[in-house]
Amino acid sequence: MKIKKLTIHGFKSFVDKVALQFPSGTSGIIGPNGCGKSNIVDAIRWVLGEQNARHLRGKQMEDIIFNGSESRKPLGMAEVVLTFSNEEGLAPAHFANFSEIEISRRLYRSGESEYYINRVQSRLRDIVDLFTDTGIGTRAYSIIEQGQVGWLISAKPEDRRSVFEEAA
Amino acid sequence: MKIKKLTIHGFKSFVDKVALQFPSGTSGIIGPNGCGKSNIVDAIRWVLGEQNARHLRGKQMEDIIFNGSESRKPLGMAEVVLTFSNEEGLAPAHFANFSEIEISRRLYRSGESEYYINRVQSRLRDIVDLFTDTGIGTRAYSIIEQGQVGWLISAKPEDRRSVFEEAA
Amino acid sequence: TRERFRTTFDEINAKFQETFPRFFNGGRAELRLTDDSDILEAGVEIAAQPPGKRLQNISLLSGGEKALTATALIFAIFLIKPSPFCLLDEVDAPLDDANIDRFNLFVRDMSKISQFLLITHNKKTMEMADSLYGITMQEPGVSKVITLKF
Amino acid sequence: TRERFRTTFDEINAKFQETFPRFFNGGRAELRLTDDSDILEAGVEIAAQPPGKRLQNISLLSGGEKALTATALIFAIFLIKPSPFCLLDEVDAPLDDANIDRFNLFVRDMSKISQFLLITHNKKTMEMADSLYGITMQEPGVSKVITLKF
Ligand SMILES: Nc1ncnc2c1ncn2[C@@H]1O[C@H](COP(=O)(O)OP(=O)(O)OP(=O)(O)O)[C@@H](O)[C@H]1O
Ligand SMILES: Nc1ncnc2c1ncn2[C@@H]1O[C@H](COP(=O)(O)OP(=O)(O)OP(=O)(O)O)[C@@H](O)[C@H]1O
Ligand SMILES: [Mg+2]
Ligand SMILES: [Mg+2]
Repeated sequence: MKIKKLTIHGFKSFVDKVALQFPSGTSGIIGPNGCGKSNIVDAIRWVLGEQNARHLRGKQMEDIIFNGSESRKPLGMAEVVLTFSNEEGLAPAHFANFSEIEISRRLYRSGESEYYINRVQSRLRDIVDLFTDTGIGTRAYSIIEQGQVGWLISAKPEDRRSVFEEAA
Repeated sequence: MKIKKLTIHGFKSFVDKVALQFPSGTSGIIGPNGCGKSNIVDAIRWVLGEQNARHLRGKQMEDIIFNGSESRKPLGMAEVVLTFSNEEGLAPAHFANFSEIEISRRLYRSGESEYYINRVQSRLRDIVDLFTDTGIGTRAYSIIEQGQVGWLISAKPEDRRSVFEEAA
Repeated sequence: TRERFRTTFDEINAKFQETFPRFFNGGRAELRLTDDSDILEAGVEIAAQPPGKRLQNISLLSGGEKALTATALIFAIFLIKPSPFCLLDEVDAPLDDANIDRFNLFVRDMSKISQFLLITHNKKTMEMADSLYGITMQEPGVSKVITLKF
Repeated sequence: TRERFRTTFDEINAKFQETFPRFFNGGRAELRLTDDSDILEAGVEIAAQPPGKRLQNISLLSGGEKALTATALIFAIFLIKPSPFCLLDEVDAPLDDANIDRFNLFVRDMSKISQFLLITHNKKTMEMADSLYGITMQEPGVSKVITLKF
C-alpha cells in the first residue's frame, strides 16, 4: 500500500491543480515559510477522512477551500486524490483485483462533501474500513504535524494509550 | 538597569559555579542539545522570583537543585546571583546610591529558601517591588521560552490581555 | 487604569502596524479589542495579512508566519514599554533563511535600546551577535561555560 | 484485546530500548504501565536517561532531547507495526548538527520498510532525500510544485 501519487486542486493555497509522485524511499518537501508545505500534510489527513476542521488549522471545514489571493478569486470546491499501489495485496479482499487504489474527497462551498474509491462514489465509512489495520489513518503515529513531535513526551500517561491501542 | 553579570551554582546542570558577563548589545548562547542553554533561562526566571516549579519544567521546586550525574553526587543547595547596573538610576529611590544592584536566591534541599538584595537578606516581595514598572518579571514579554514563541497567536483573546496589562 | 490600558493598547497597535510589514516585507496587521464598551474585560484579537494573501483567520497561518507575527507583536510592545533585557530561546527555529536575515537585522536594531540574549542553533544568528558563549557538557551531565567571542 | 494490548506494549517497549540508545549514542529508556493490574485503563509512562546523566522526570529533558526521545518511540512503534508511509513535518527543527546526522541515518534505514515524506528547512536532511520537491509561491498566495530531484 505505498503512496504513488497525490493530486490537489482547490485545497487551501493550491488553487491550480498540482500532482506529486512519490517514488519509494525518502521524499523531501522544501520551500520558504508560508509557501504551502504543511498544507500538503493537511491535504493527506483530509483525504484519509479527517472530520475536525481544527486538526487542519481551520475554524470550520469550509476554510480548506481556496479562499482567494491578491490575483485570484475564491474557488467553489476543493478536491484531493491519493493513489496507492496495491501490488502486495494488503487491501481488503474485494479490492484484490486492483493493482492501484485511488481515493478522493471533494467539498463544495455549499457544505456538500463526496468520497470516491476508484472513481465510484462511496461513504466515509468505506474509506475508513479500507485502511483499518494498515496503520494509515488520521490519528495514527504515521503523521507527525509541525511542532507536535514533543506531544508524546508532554502528554499525560492516559492520553498516550491511544497510540499503543492503534498499533495493537 | 542592564544585566551585567549572572552567576549560577548548583542550579540544574550547573553543579560547579559559572559566571557569564553580558556586555550591552546582543549576546548569543550556543551549544549542543541538552548542554544547559535553556537552564540559563530558567535560572534567570528563578532569581527574578518564579514560584511555580512547572514553569521551570520541574514537578516540585527541589528539581532545580543539581541532582547528580554519572561522575558527581547531588548537591544540597542551588544559588543564582544576578547583577544589574543602575547607572541610569531606574531602580526605586532607596537604591539610588547604588551603581550596581545584586539580587540572589538560594534553595536548600530542606525546602528553605532565601532572597538577598545587595547581600542583605530580603523577602520575595522586595525583589518583586524592585522590578515593578521596569518590564522585568517572570511573566513579562521580555522572556520567550523555547517553543513558546507562537503562544501569543494560539492563545484565546482574553488570555492575551495580561501582556498588555503588564505593559500598561 | 481604564484610560491607561486604552492608551497603551492604541500605542502598541500603532507600533504593530509598523513592525509587521518590516518582518514580512509588506502586508498589514492590526489589533482589535473583542468588546470596545468593556475595556477592562475585553480580549485582544490579532488580524494578520501577509503580502499578496487574503485576510484569513490567524490559525491558518504557517508555523513560520505565526512565529514572525508573534515576534512583530512582542517587539511592538517592547518599543512602547522597553524592558532592560530581552531573552529569546530558539525563536528563530521555524524560520527560513530569508526570514532569519530580516529577524537578525531587526534584533540588531532593537539592541540599541535594550540588551538581547539569544539562544540559537543557527549560524547566521551566531555571526550577528556581539558576544558569544558556548555551553558544553564535556563531563556528561555537568554544564560549563566557554567564552567564544567578546 | 487485553492480551493483544499487553503483547504489543511489551514488543514496543523492547524495541524502544533499542532505538533510544541509537539516537542518543548510549543511555537507556523504557516504558511502564501506570497500573499493571488494569491493563485496559492504564496509562503509559516513559523513562528516559541520556548517557552520563541521572534518571530524572522527562519534563526536565531539553527541547532537543524531548524531540529525539519522541522520535525514538515513534520509530519503535513503527518497527513493530509498520505503516505504508510516514510523514514528518519539520521534526528536525530542534536538533543540533550531530543529532540531525543520527536522525537522517535512522530515517534512511527506516525507508527500506516504509516510504518517508520529510518536510524540512535543514540542508543536510534535503541532501539525504532520494527525491525532492520544492513548493513555491511566485504568485503570492498561490502554491506551485517544482520537481528538484527525482
Ligand atoms: N483556504 C485557503 N485559501 C488560501 N490560502 C490558504 C487557505 N488556507 C491556508 N492558506 C494559506 O496557506 C499558508 C500556510 O501554508 P503552510 O502552513 O503550508 O506553510 P508552510 O510551507 O508549512 O510554511 P512554514 O515553513 O512556515 O511552516 C498561509 O499563508 C495561509 O494563508
Ligand atoms: N536538577 C538537575 N540536576 C542535574 N541536571 C539537570 C537538572 N535539571 C535538568 N537537568 C538536565 O539539564 C538538561 C537540559 O538542559 P537544557 O534544557 O538547558 O538543554 P538545552 O541546551 O536548552 O538543549 P536544547 O538545544 O535541546 O534545547 C537535561 O538533560 C537534564 O537532565
Ligand atoms: Mg509548515
Ligand atoms: Mg533548550
